[in-house]
Amino acid sequence: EWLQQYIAPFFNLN
Amino acid sequence: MLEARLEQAQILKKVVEAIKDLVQDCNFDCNDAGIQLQAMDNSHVALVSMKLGSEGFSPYRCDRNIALGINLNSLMKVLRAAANEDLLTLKAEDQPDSLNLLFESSSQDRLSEYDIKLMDIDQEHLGIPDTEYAATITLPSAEFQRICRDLSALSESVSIEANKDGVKFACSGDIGNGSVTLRPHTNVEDEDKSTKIELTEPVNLTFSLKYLVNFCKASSLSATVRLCLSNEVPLLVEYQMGAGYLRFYLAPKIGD
Repeated sequence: EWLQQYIAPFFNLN
Repeated sequence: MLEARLEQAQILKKVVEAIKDLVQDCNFDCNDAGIQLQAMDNSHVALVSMKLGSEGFSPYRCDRNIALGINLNSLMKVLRAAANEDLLTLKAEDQPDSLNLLFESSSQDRLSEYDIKLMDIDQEHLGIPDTEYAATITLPSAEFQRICRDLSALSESVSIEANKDGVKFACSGDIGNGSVTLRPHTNVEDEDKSTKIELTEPVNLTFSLKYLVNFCKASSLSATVRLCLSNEVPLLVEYQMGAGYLRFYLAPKIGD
């Protein structure tokens, strides 16, 4: 089972 | 006001074609340096960043910062009316309600003019920091597209493992598994067909193939693509254009 991470935290985006 | 003429409409056509399935609405931020775009995809796992520098236009004029809020499907409908080789001029007032697009055939015997309505999009343009990546791989864009397409037939995700010997794309699915390994080599006749690996430390990351296949729609923009990887940070997939770039960032997958 893979989990896809959100991109926002990597760039300090909301 | 903004007035920007591209020598070939196909540059903007290809950019919009490549990103319209990831992003629906976004701001084209115009200033004296050129036109930039930055948007997250609808599911917030990928980031698109595009720059068309002012030097890529002739002439280019932008007196003050203008954000053009555009629905990309609407823009594509209009851009389909332009031939690839047409001159394309973008015009907008300082506080525009619409964007004017003028297509001129190279023989100058046909002029087409369209206006598309703009929308207010609350979207901040944030500087993405320059990152030192552990591995940078430059390869033919068609090769990367083929690898992503072939492996996506077997699996939803691909691991990309780069070390000094080469880069290995591997996947595993219900029907079996597969891998493609590229070793660095130089094509002396055509530099664009070379595979180059710059490495400070080995990396191994897993990404969604659905997104990579989508990014590869930009392949016609550039003969080569650059993949930049560091462990536990988003992958950067970069297509260079004459006076700018189209970049995609994709967050890695993590094990459960």
